[in-house]
Amino acid sequence: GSLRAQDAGLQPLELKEVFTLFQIRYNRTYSSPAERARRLAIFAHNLAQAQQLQEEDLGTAEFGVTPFSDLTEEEFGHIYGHRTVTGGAPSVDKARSEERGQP
Amino acid sequence: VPPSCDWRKAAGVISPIRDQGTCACCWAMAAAGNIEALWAIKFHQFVQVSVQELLDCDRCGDGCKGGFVWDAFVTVLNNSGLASEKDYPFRGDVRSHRCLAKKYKKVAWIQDFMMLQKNEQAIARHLATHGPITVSINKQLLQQYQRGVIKATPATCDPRLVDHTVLLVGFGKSKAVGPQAGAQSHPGRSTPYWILKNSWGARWGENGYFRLHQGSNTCGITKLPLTALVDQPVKKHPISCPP
Repeated sequence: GSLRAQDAGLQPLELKEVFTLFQIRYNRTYSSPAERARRLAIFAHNLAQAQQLQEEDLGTAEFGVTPFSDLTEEEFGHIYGHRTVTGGAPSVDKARSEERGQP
Repeated sequence: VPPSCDWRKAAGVISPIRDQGTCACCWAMAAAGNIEALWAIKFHQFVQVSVQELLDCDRCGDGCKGGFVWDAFVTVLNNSGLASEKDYPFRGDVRSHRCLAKKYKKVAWIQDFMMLQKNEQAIARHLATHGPITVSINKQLLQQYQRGVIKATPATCDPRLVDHTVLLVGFGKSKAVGPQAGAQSHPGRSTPYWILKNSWGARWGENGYFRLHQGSNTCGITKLPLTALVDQPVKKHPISCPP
């Protein structure tokens, strides 16, 4: 089964177990024990974040462990996004012709 | 506009979920999904087009560092179509100077592309009557998303900051039975939602898909609705200006 947002309230030992399950499920290995500890801390932060999102969501969404739970927000944004659209993006409003007589 | 629409239920229209891996090519994968779906709807022929060709032949360079859907469509127009995924498979990297467009047979092409009106009713109408379209959204809630319908506010998901492109494949309504239903919604009241196809593999979200609330511009879904135009070529009669 899936790991849920309420896992964020787990005790430290349980959190490590959940993280181990995450590593197995998504086939994650880390280069050193220090790197694993860093990823565990990020994982814990993301679970807390998921719990907060769960509380804020106005729909029926469920947040929790995902394949991206060991990434920081910056890493996730860098890897999976595209260039942020700024004010220079084409706009149908701007492309519309003015009414007759208007400048 | 029908009460619900799900192009996944039409055989051979929606291609399998893609996985962009560590290449930020959501824009190319969404464009490919759009072309594949429209080609299947128009010609009743299932094709899978080459995302790698969109990356290698993109005029803007490194497509694994992001891009825009209109760049993908311009590439398709410039190359007179796209090769198949089978002939020109996805590698997840970019060789900008090794565009192999001329090497392979084209399996699909487009006439043009366009941006739709930026309102959810118009988007739903177009989706139901023409086929899937690409949309760009703010992806910040998707990192922790597992399932269900996301309903955000501008404070929790800024609709102005869109940074991820996906394929919109349908819409529907569900009963509000989630964890927040009692607090924020009337019990039993239906929740309208959009169905979106992501490109993060089938192990993410609802088998690779996710749902956003419909009617509240959740995460900026109305900001950049784009689609290719797939049709039979129309013979254009020359026009001339009277002397």
